[in-house]
Amino acid sequence: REKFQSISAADFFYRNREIAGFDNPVRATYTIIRELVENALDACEQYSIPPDVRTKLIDEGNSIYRIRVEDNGIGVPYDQVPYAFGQILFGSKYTLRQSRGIFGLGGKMAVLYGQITAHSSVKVLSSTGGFEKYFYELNINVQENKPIIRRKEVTPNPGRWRGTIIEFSFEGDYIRAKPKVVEYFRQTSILLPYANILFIDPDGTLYRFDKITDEMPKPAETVKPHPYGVDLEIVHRMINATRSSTMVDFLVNNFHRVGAATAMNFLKEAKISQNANPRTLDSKDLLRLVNKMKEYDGFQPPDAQCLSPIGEELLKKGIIREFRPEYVAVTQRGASAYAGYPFIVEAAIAYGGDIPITPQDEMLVFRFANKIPLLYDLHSDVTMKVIKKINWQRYRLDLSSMPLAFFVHICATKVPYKTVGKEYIADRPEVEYEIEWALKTCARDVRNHLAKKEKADIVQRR
Amino acid sequence: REKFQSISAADFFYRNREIAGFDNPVRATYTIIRELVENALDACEQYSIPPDVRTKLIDEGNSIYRIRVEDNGIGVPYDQVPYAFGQILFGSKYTLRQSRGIFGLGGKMAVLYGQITAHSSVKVLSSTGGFEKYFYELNINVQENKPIIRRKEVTPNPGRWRGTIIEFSFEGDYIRAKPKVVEYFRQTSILLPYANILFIDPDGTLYRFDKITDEMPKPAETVKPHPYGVDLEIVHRMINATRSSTMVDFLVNNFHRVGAATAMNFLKEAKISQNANPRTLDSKDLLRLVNKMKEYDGFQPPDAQCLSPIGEELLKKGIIREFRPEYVAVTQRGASAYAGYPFIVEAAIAYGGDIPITPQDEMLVFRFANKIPLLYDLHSDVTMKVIKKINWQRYRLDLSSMPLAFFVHICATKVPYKTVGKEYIADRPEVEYEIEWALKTCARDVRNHLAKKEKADIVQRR
Ligand SMILES: Nc1ncnc2c1ncn2[C@@H]1O[C@H](COP(=O)(O)OP(=O)(O)OP(=O)(O)O)[C@@H](O)[C@H]1O
Ligand SMILES: Nc1ncnc2c1ncn2[C@@H]1O[C@H](COP(=O)(O)OP(=O)(O)OP(=O)(O)O)[C@@H](O)[C@H]1O
Ligand SMILES: [Mg+2]
Ligand SMILES: [Mg+2]
Repeated sequence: REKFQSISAADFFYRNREIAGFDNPVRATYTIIRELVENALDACEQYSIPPDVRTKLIDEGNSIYRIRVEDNGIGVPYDQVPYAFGQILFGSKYTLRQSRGIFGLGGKMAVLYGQITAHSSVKVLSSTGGFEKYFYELNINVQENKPIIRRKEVTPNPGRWRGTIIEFSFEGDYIRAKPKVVEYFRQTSILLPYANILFIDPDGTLYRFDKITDEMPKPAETVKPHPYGVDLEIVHRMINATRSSTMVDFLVNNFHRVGAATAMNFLKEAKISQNANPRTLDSKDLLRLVNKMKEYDGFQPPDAQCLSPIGEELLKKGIIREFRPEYVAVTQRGASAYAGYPFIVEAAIAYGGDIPITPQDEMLVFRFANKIPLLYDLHSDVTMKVIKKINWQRYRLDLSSMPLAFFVHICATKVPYKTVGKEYIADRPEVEYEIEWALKTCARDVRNHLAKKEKADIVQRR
Repeated sequence: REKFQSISAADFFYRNREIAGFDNPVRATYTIIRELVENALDACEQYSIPPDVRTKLIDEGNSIYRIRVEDNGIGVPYDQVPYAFGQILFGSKYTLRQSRGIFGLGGKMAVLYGQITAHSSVKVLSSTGGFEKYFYELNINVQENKPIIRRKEVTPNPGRWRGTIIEFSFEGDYIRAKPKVVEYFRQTSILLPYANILFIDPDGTLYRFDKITDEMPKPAETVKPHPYGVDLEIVHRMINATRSSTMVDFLVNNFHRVGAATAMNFLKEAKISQNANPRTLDSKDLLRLVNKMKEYDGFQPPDAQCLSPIGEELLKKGIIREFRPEYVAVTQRGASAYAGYPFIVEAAIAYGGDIPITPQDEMLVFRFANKIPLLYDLHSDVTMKVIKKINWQRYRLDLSSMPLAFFVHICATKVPYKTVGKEYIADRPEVEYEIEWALKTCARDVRNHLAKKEKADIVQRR
């Protein structure tokens, strides 16, 4: 009576693409640019390559646009290209390390959108800097979620070029999307004073953000899971894959910052034998292990090697370049964690210069997550919740009469996005707490500057 | 250098479960109950079975709860049970017909959450009313996205019982989730005056909503896609599956409300030969076909047989039972469509009775989509956007001083949810328009009632 069927992950995201940010041609134009530029920036920063990302959007008429993004990043290995761009839920960012990408979905959704609205295939040219470079023309077989290789060419790479060029057409609406697209590039460059970012739009306008420093943040390193982030599924997988024959070895080899002494202490408290073979634990033991792990307070907190914050100096440089403010207060909080996932909040408040005075309900708030600018759903976001909560008068900051701009950057191994389209961030209490303290620290700093300035003015007038 | 991997759909939703409404134990408690009850109600209504759905939530201590939902619905066929409850992206609601379920995900996410937080497997007892009933104990193999059958028993079904019972444990927080959970049952019953709904909570409190009528809306029927909702992927699949050997037959057999005459006329305008074999169309032809289909104005609009609105009478009954208002204005708009997907808006405004006077920023707004109560993200939802836009003073309705309650129900073959957790609805212009007109119609109706009443009072006083 009921007709049962299973569908592939590609079919699911094809049918429900508005959930991934592809609601309509305006939003799709923005999302496509965002997804491709973020892939390019990840490919550079992960390997300490000063990013050089060039985006071109051409109007082909009939609402069809052609997008081309070129980067000087690490490139995509020859045999992975078809899957990287043609199979949904495939990628290299499923590890515990900060990166813009996390779902293994974004680039493919962009390609899929071009395929269904403009019958376009995607052209990818890439090289990892070796003797050859390779070109692919691909489509996605949606029902089976696998790539369709239309064309494949391997050519010599005498210049040892390394990078990726991706190009395809799609149905868009640049006229309506333009303000958000331009703002996306502008905000991206605020956090990346060490990157060359170029955008040529369909009107031929060149938007260019040249780097002003060679200094880059240290890249994030992949870490093992932290005990506080554990659940039964993770532990099951670890046990199935482990070669450790004792529980102490198992814990030391599989978890972040767990040494032999800590492991032995913990196992004693969890009443699990230190020499037991992990594979002999029954489901009662496993449940007790997981629950005890989450509450044992003898574990070292997660450290920040898996994160790559911008840093106070670079953040300041980026803000100064864009706004030339009279004063910028920046702060980077220490590493914190929610559910075992480490994160760091960086914040800034800038005053004066090119910053306009805005009405209180139109405050200038710039939000970033893993260096991705968030331009939608401000009022659902945790940052806005915190800003509304803070009593700014305590810091003698009058939001309605002073030229102020607020910046909040959250970097995490797992950003608590509420949506697949990465629009805004859920309000985790630990994250909320860190944002609040970061902003208050900056507020105090700005207040002190304004107080000094006021004093100096008074002295001067006498 | 980069480590590439693909993950299953189950692994994706396991890693990103907050995107499906499983952020934390409080929200999970609500979402689990919601998903199971919605499955039960669909199983009844789709087959005109007056629903009898009984939910029990037991506190097992240590934040672990056991949920049990029993229904008298159509049951799940023997061979489909493992996939229906153990394979993500599997179900019977992938068709073009109104139902609460659409993703093939909800029930499984609930089971998965119980599996990872409480090591629970799911117990399912079901029968489609035949000679046998069958019991399964299942888990989900997350990495491979397939069911693990722990136990399976087929037993005689002498009473020809038909229905489904599902039971498992999970880590929850009923104390915090309680207000939303109770509200969910209450709002569900408002739209279902023909259903018996029962909920026994961990404190032993019985919430009971008995039916007050036997009259049910006619179930929705599956329809073919409408030309306005077409895209290249859909057309490709139709062509691959079709046995039609001419374009006229192909259109008539594959699309909703397209007759031979309309098909011939359309093909002439699209400059595609009427006798061409669909499989001979090249990609240029297909793109022209799809684009022309979307703009050809000679197609009949989608009709409403694939929808199942509550109807003005039943909606009124449900509101009266719950609020005993002095007056209820209800309206059902005609069928409309967005992107080829038909939808109908039903709305009501109730005045007086048990309805309290609420401050304007805390208005009583009840939102429903395919009969699912939406209890989150009111301010991001399209309904709130419309309510804020309407000039209520024109209808002499003072929201801050009158006891008013607003009800909006959208039924569609594809509700434009913004999230996998079905929290709120995107603002499609066609939907916005329909909600606006429905509410204004009700507002006028209430205003007329109040004007009459005022007149009668004046006459009486003389
Ligand atoms: N420009 C590029 N340079 C190098 N590798 C790339 C590039 N673009 C994509 N890739 C590779 O392809 C993979 C898939 O990209 P995709 O955007 O689909 O998913 P993701 O970036 O991993 O996650 P998300 O969905 O969050 O964006 C990436 O993980 C990366 O390994
Ligand atoms: N109580 C039930 N009675 C009958 N069939 C059921 C019941 N619960 C689940 N099913 C079947 O199992 C399938 C999968 O349910 P699941 O909740 O995972 O997805 P869905 O309801 O199709 O979509 P959604 O993710 O939107 O809820 C359903 O499509 C239905 O066919
Ligand atoms: Mg990506
Ligand atoms: Mg369901």
